[in-house]
Amino acid sequence: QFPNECQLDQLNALEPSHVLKAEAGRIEVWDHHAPQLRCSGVAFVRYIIESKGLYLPSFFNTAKLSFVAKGNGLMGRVIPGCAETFQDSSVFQQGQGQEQGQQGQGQGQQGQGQGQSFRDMHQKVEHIRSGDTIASSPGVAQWFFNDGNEELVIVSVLDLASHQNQLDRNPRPFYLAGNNPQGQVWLQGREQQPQKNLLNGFTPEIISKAFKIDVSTAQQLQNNQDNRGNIVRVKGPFGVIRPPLRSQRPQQEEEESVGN
Amino acid sequence: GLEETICSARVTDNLDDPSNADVYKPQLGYISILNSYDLPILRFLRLSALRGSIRQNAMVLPQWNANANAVLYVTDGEAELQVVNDNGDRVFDGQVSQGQLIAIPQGFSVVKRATSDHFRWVEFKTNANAQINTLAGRTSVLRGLPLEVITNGFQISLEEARKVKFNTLETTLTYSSGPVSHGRPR
Repeated sequence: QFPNECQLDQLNALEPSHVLKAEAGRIEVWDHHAPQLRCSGVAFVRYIIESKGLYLPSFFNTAKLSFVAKGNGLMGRVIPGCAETFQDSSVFQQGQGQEQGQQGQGQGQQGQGQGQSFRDMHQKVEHIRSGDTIASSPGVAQWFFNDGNEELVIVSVLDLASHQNQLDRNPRPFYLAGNNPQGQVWLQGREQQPQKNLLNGFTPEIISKAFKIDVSTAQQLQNNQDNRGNIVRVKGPFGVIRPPLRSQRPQQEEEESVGN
Repeated sequence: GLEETICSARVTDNLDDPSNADVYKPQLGYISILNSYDLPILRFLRLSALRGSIRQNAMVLPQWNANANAVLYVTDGEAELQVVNDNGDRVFDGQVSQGQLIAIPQGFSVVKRATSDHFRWVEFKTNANAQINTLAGRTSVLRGLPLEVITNGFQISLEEARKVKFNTLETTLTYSSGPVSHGRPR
């Protein structure tokens, strides 16, 4: 903090100062240099995700606490070291699964061993709804998807003064996918540059070696021609494995719990 | 009470002993981590260290420090490094060699590939339990994402997404031959 940063003689209600438009929504950023936010050491962001909009995976340089102000959807995180505990049902049909497993092997899922077959496996995905408060650690990738019909509005505070922020007092999102043609307009010196995803910074050769894929696929991962922004529209089904919604629990299960 | 805590506290640990390796591939090398679980006093310092020793053409898969800055000092040999910042720009693309130092800020992704017989380095991290996240590999962030997020995010086919997600079975060290660096940062 600079000296006298909290010498505030007047407070005022703040509106967002920057809007990042994207294919399926927008991200509104409050100016974190505003005196009262600077004194508080926080930045504030509002995500407005349209129906079928996917906010692409990103992580930040500091702790973040979010609140779902409106709508409902899905939220996924990828925490280092956690297993992909969400697997699709074909894994659980053991006998049948075995046959499929062999078959599965043939479909290029080499090296899975044990002959298991599956459509997908990934880390935990949760339903989020209005009122939910979501904690995010620095460096942990997170994505949101609006599977409802109304807008999904999420507001977040980023604690720039936290000791967990090892960088400067600026909110710095790192995107794993996508491309933001407008750039990090809230950062001085970045207004004119598009913000690309992390893979874009590596040479395609490195990416192809790291992922063991061909160079053309590696180049696709760099989203060079992509102008959709950080919230993209999902066309067609979004077949992410998800638990049933609380209200969808089987009737019998609920009666049992009442009996107890 | 002090003599039972601070005075008798262990303050040293050796990182050059491969038998303590946390990551080990006989053909490629090893990586040892020293954090506050290994050396409790680091909790007070809020610092940790990492020691790496890899052979030629071994590559440390692209990764980022989730909760720490890192300062990498080369003790032996040479390696090619690429570092990418929050804007997706490559801010370092070149060789590092013995005696040199490079800082890798929190969140910046880095890939290392040994170009000499042995590349050895020590990394000091500004968190007592520094966590890394990898971009590729069996415990990577891409592996943890649903296929639909990958297909929609990168606009690639389901089949390509499967390859991106599952082809690399290693977690940290892999083999990588041939040049991967293109000189100056973009």
